[in-house]
Amino acid sequence: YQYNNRYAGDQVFRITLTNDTEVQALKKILGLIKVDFWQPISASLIHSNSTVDVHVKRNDIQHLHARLKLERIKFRMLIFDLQKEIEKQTGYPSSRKRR
Amino acid sequence: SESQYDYEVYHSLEEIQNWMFEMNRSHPELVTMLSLGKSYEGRQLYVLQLGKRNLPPKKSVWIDCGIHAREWIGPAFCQWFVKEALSSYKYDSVMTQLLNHLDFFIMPVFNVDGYRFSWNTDRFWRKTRSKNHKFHCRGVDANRNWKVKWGNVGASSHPCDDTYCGPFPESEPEVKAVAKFLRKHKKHMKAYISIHAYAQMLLYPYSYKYEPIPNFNCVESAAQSAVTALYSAYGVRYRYGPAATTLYVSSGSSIDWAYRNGIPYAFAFELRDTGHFGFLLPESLIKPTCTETLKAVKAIALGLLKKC
Repeated sequence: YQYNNRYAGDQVFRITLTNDTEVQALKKILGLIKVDFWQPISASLIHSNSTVDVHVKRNDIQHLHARLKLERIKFRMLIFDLQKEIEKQTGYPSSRKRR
Repeated sequence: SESQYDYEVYHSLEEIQNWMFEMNRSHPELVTMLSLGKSYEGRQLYVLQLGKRNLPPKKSVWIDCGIHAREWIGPAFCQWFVKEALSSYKYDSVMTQLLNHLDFFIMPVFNVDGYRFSWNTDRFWRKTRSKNHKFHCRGVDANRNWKVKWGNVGASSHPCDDTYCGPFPESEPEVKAVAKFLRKHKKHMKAYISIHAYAQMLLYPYSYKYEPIPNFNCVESAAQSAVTALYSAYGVRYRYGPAATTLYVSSGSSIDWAYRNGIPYAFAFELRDTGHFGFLLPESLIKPTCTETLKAVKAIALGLLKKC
């Protein structure tokens, strides 16, 4: 596996914010869970009527899922399994040789 | 060799650098390879100068790719641009005109240490790889490290943040080397273009404030013609406008620095996509993404040959 399979089970959430209450709630949630911001690049840039893409480690997925549900914040999965997507992006060296 | 090089896959830093040597070797009439200095980890900062050799010095365009390590489509585009420029010289009238009247300075991998780290260790690394003697976190956001409103809004002063601006402006040898080169060539440098991902936008100054730039009309029309050209390829729509209002406010960015240092046209492309694959844009999308972006860059460059 590429990167020693470190991204297996990690996911990318797309969270949709419609008002400032949700913005504050999400900032609070993301203050507790270590995520990798994809877009925007930091929590300080989160604003209402926008989407937030975050890379979530597999051990934090349930927690983030539950908290978003609790706060009734809309979200969907952009990438279900990051490791698989990484393998697909460049194909493993052996497939490259095949190419 | 050149004919076997696959521009529709992502390449390691070593492959890209070997490819640059090959481009320099096989196109002596149009290509010169430069090194601007060394990165934090001691890697060469290579640039390819493209353009017909003639005197006096010509108007110049700078294109850098890969300021943020995980945005792999950037380096892929820089290589695509060089390949298309060289293969279509004398066959495509526009590219022939551009290479006869402009010099292009292409930096396929700005953040060489970060790219290598993203290729081998952490796919989603963004920053450089400099060390901070007080914190265990490494790296500076090379697009927050330029001496323009440095360390201000939209940048972080915490070394562990992804938007860390660094201990001082141009603290990163990569940024310092490019800034020094652009300062040296300032007289002839008419456009600065920086390739990023993902948002599908074409941004121009300012990032750090909402005030419009003095030559707003000319820059806006150049941006409009660029995104129109881009759209003509596959119908992909890019938003365009001042970075502060179109994306978000941030300080210490390269396009603001370039503009404030006298380069009249400064753009940052945020290439595909808008989040479906994000940084993991598949290799199957390298060709369409680079084809449409090339049209946009040619439109911007052509605009430099006309009066605005």
